[in-house]
Amino acid sequence: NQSPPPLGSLPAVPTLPLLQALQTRAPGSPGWQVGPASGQPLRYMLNLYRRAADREGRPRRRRSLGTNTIRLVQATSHGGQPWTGRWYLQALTYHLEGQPEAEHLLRATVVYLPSLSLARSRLLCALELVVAGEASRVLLSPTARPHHGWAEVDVTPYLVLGNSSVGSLALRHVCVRAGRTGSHDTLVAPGHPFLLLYLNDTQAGLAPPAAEPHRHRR
Amino acid sequence: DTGTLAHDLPNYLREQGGEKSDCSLRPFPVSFAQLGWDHWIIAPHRYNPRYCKGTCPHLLRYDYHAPNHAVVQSFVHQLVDASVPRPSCVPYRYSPISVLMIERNGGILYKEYENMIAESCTCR
Repeated sequence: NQSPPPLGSLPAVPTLPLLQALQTRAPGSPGWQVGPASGQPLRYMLNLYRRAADREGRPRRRRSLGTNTIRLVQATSHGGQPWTGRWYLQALTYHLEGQPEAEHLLRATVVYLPSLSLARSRLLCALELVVAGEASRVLLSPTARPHHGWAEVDVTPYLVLGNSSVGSLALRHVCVRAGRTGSHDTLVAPGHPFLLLYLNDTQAGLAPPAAEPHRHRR
Repeated sequence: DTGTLAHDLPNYLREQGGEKSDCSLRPFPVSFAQLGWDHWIIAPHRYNPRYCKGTCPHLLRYDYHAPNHAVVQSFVHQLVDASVPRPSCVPYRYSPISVLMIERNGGILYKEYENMIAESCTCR
């Protein structure tokens, strides 16, 4: 029944390995504004977490996800008016720079909603991969339908070219409003598709670096 | 002299006030809200690494998975030289923990950190 120590009394560098490992990721002072991780991406990852781990945070089954690290990368859009009549078109870029070296890419998928119901119509969506600038585009078809109407497209081959990985991925999110002509729905922009990187972190089991001074062999 | 040791074990336990003094797992919950990290650690809400504490009995039972050396050290402490300490009560098995967190650039990261929760104790 010890009362929790006042925060001020916590050591500057927490001694628990997990806290040390997490601190290296801490986004800075508590006043740091939380990034725009909300809405669909957050709900998707929370569902993924609840399937993979219990309330104490212990993974339910060994490697049920097939990997120990999954990163959701949000898209940046290029601005401009995406609606033209019934058509919605949004150019998106996913930035992949700065991935930690210890995290090796196993698989990459883009997750999106192929169909959204509006009040009086429906939005049907697809993805196009933009290759070599705008020179050519490849229509991406879903490779899996995990749950709750989501669709996944495997884009691993487009991220790993030979032995190197690309710095960004460019897509076009194309939707068309299907429904009776003249039915006027408010123009609701669909959420941006998000990129999931399935990574193997080879350092997930290590204690923080420099835990012990190097001892000379006698 | 193992016979005499086995003979006085129940008394020894009673002296120590019962089972709890034996080497065993203890809870140590840390809430991320206490650390002021709950604005970027989405799940779990708390982390309970647990720890091992207690006295290693003279006779190390099989469920402690104690190595042979620990058995020898316990005898040395009891029968030869009390300045040699008894084996220590330390974690034996660990389990990983999964953490869901928001990254600086607004991404969301699911990561499993190995060996972060003590699951059982041993004497060694």
